[in-house]
Amino acid sequence: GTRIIYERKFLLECKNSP
Amino acid sequence: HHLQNRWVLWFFKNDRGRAWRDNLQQITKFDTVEDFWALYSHIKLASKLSAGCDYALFKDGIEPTWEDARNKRGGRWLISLAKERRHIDLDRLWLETLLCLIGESFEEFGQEVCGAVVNIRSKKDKISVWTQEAENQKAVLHIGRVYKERLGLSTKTIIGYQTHADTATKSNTVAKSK
Repeated sequence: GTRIIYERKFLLECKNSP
Repeated sequence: HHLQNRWVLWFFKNDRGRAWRDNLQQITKFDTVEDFWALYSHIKLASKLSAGCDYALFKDGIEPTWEDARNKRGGRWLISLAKERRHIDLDRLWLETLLCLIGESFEEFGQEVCGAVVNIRSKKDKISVWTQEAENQKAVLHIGRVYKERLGLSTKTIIGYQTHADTATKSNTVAKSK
């Protein structure tokens, strides 16, 4: 099946987005 | 942004007056990136916890104990941190560990990952990633390689993998690494 992968850069960007 | 897995954050506070298992508490569960950050920003940093406390992040359905069905044949990649590194590296390394877990950084071997633990202790703090089958060498080595790289550890830094069985029955202070 598909695997949901998040790069650390994306995760860190999510932290700062409102 | 949904995660591949639902994760549970556990907290352990060493209260000698109570049975070990009673000192282990489930804090909350999450399965989105947004809920992870809401939780992370809401709780104390690991470096601020008092000695004897742990955080553990495990997949929903797996308890952060050796006895859990998905841990008893497994082991952990162990990072030991000297006391002076607590206020320099600990929080950065623990966050990177969390991002590896929720981001599924171990590709096809991700299903071998059970969770991760940070132990705050007076002598040495420890961060570990727990995998399900210690004998699954291919998975253990892939996870270890990716993890060590993600933590930015120098190539000369040696990290060890110990089975929980060895850790549980170690006579000396250091269980042998496989």
